[in-house]
Amino acid sequence: MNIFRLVGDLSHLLAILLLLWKIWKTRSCAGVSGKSQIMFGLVYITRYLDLFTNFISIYNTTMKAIFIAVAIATIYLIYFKFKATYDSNHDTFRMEFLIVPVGGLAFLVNHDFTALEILWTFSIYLESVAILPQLFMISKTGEAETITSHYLFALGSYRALYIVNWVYRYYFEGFFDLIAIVAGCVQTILYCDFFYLYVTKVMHGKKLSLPA
Amino acid sequence: PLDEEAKDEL
Repeated sequence: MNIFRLVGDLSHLLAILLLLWKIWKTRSCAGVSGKSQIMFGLVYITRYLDLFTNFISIYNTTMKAIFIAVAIATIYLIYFKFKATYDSNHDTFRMEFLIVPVGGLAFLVNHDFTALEILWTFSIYLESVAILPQLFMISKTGEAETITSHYLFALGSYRALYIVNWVYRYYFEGFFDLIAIVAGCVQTILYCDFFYLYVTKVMHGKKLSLPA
Repeated sequence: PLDEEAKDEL
């Protein structure tokens, strides 16, 4: 464990708790892409299948359990409890256009052709594009609530910090995982446009609105 | 290929 990965994990935890809190407090999931949340749920479930079989540390097990629980709770709030506030007209990104290619790629490019490894690879590839429906929804509505933009900033920062963690681990531990690194770079690059808007607008107290 | 402990990241 290194500081970059720890701060990255905490940023990730902050992001998903922020979103859950926003939906619960405002009793509305307006502006939130349910499709992205479903894909994040899939990411955690396929990645943390070894939750009960492969004990790494208390921290590792606890965080995995929290991520899965919060993801399921968020999906529940969006599609059940506050279903009336779900903006399905703007959440129209076709998930199958992401899940099918990612599933195929996981079969073709992986470290080990075993079920667990292919599911882990699928999870890594899916996570890199899971935010697309959310970014697409914001581009369609032309704006995002400030709390939603904080959620996105924390979520994007987590994987950016993981990239720094991978550089650190390469130089100090000689460890690297090309699949995670390439997918992590793609994932972070997808946030660049948002990061620019966040820094130039939200940090100056303005609302995040995309140029019409 | 990476050994098993490599999957220590979230």
